[in-house]
Amino acid sequence: CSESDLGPISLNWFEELSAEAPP
Amino acid sequence: DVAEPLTPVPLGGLGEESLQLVSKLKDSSSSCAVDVSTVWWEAAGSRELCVVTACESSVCLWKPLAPDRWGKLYTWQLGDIPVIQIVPLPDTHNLVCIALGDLEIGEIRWLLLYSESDSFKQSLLKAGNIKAALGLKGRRVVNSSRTGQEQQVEMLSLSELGRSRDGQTLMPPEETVLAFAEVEGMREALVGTTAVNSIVVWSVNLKTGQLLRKMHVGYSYPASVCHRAYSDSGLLFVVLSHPHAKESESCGNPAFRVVAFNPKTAQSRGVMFSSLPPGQAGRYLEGDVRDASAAAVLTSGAIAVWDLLLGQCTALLPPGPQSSWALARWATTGACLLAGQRDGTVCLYRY
Repeated sequence: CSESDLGPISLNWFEELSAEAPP
Repeated sequence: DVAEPLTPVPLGGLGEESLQLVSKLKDSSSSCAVDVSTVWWEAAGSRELCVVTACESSVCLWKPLAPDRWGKLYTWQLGDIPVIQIVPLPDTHNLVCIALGDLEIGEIRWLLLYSESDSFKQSLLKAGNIKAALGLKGRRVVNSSRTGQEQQVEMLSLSELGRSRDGQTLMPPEETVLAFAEVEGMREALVGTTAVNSIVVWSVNLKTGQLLRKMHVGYSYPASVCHRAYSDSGLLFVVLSHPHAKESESCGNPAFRVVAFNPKTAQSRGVMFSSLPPGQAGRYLEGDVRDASAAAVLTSGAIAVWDLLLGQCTALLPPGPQSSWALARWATTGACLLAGQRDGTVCLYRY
């Protein structure tokens, strides 16, 4: 995870959002 | 029905040497080109890139006969409902879908092309009030449809023989989805643009069709249409077209824009503008994107081509003396632009 002017970014955004989203 | 061979002709002025006319296809029985696309045709162990042209009542398959010469291989006659769009299936051969309807899509049909068994079949894939449809890798078609207040977003899979297997329902956003784009390199990720100018991200696998994120594009560019999406360095880059964007001093008259979204925070930033070339009146009408190349028909009747990485117009096809341009599509492979005129002529340009 790193900081950018668009907020903290994650290379694994897809996996992380998939784990957070309701099934 | 054999297309005339042409010597490549460089254009004068902007785009000289970047677009060369290679072939011209004209279906003598049709008067108006509705859409044009390409499809791989595999027969007798060889694979050829064919051209598919659609007019309101029929769809034609054109096969290369010799370098720069094309012959019509087959014509599918359709019924009373007009063809309004070809829905190509990337990385698939001998199969193409079409959308039929009046103001909106009422049917999606698949067309099968197997010459060995003389199987040039057609069959219904989906019927309804369909707002958008896109062919995806792996012989899949995603579509959004509405019945009253309820929206359905559905992924349909086709087998090699075209028959539909079970569909998968994706979680719909509240607003209507008007366009889809695959996220390149991420088979399970799909994006869409909605009627209120949002980007929606789904996870599409065999088990779930989760809606992962909805992010607003911004108020400056209403009615954005997504054409291409890819993920890089933790950001989601989406190529959007802006059919209703207003001209501004800083950006001119924008046709395409590359926007970077951070899916973790839903924040976004414009990365690159591709505006109409100086001196071109009017606005963006419709277009197509492949890799870093974008092409669009302008209201002036011209076609403009841009390099999206540079944000620069690289070629301009002025309207012809007898007919203006109506369609601009990239071929599935290779640097080839398919340009359709109002009179039904389709020109192939090497780019």
